[in-house]
Amino acid sequence: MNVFRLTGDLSHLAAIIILLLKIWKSRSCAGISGKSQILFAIVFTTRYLDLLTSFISLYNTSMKLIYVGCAYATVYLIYVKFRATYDGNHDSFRVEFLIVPVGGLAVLINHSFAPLEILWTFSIYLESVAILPQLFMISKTGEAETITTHYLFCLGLYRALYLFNWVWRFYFEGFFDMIAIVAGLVQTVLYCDFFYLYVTKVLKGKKLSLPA
Amino acid sequence: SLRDSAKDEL
Repeated sequence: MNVFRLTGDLSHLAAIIILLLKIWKSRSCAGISGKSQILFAIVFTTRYLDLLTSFISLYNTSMKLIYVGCAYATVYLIYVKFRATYDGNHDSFRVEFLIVPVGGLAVLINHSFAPLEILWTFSIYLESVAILPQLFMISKTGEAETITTHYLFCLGLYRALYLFNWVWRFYFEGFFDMIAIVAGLVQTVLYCDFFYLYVTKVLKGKKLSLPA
Repeated sequence: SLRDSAKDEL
């Protein structure tokens, strides 16, 4: 464990909690892409099946359970409890255009052809594009609530911090995982446009609205 | 293995 991975995990946890609290307290999921949340639930489910097969540490197990639990709770709030506030018209990204190519890529490019490994690889590739429906929805509505921008900032920051974690692990442990690194780079690059708007607008107290 | 040590990441 290193400072980048720990702050990355905490940033990820913060994002998940911010979103869950935003929906729960405002009793509304307006502006939130339910499709992205479904993709995140799939990401955690396919990645954390090793909860059933191996124990790494209390931290590892508890964080995984929190992530999976919050992901499903968020999907439940969006599609069941507060479904009346779900903005389906603007959440129109065709997720099959993500899942099919990612599934194919996971079968073609992986570290080994074992089921858990293929699922882990699928999860890594899917996570790198899972935010696209959310970013697409914001581009369609032309704006985002400030709390939603804080959620996205923490979510984007987490994988950026993981990139530093991988530099650290390569330098000090000689460890690197090309699949995770390339997917993490793609994932972080997808946030660059948002990061620019967040820093130049939201941090100056303005509302995030498009076109910039 | 190299892969296993990746698995300790979330």
